[in-house]
Amino acid sequence: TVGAVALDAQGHLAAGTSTGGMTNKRYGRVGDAPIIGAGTWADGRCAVSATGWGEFYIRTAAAHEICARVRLSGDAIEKAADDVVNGLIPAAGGNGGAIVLGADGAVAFPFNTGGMYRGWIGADGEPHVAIWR
Amino acid sequence: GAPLLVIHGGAGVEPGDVDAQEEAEARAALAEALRPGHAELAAGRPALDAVTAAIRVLEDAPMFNAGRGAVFTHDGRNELDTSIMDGATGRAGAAAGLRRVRNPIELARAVMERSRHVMMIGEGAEQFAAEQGLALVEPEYFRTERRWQQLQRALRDESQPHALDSTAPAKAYFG
Repeated sequence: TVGAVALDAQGHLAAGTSTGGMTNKRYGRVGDAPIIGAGTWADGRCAVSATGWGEFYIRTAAAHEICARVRLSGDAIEKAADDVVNGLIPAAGGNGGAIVLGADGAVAFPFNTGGMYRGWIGADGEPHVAIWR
Repeated sequence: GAPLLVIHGGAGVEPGDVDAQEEAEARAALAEALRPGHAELAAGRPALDAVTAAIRVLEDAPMFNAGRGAVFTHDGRNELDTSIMDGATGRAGAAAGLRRVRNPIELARAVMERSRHVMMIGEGAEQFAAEQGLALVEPEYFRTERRWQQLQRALRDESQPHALDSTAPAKAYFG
């Protein structure tokens, strides 16, 4: 799965996700990536693209849940992202990760697998890339 | 207030899953995906353009599970899913079960911007993609030998006793 979240000069956010799904999947199984609110969400405060065991991201409406906590509870981006990806989803039995971006420029990369391919680029125009913890 | 772009190429990779060359290629592809997205933002264009530009590069990169390099289904096919959302307006677009759309993220955006709908699937989605002039490819375009071998291993594993435990997560689930 791949994804991106962006904050533009007008302060607007967007999110997108694209995937080939699960190896050896059958029955037309569909995961969270194309489901708005599960694998992808963006509103005025928060944008999310998720990657992981899709059934659990669907059950928890993970991407929307992160942004809902920011909007309704006033949680910081980092706390909302960590509580959902490293709390709610593992408690349900799933794992994976997400990238989360706030309208204030706050960024979170929570994940609970060995690694997650991730990168970011900001005002300096220099790409930054990481894989492992 | 500065524009910012963040991307991911999937979770689930473990130390030892990739050798030094594969890791270097993945890092280079991630960096390559950031540049066109950042160029959109630097030019004052909307976040949607940056997201689309970055994901298009990642879909074309064979080391990630999206577009070219996608994992195989049980039947030996590639089925692609995608979605996009604009935080400024609440508009959204998605498509699933694609087999011929070269860059699925472009179809998600077309669904959002050029239809009354949010989600399309399968042959209908591909018909819409064709009508919108999006690039279609033969299904073989998405195939990589590494993903094909992953499917063969998964099929072999399926015959093992632990396969009966449907709750057991597998690394292959994430591609």
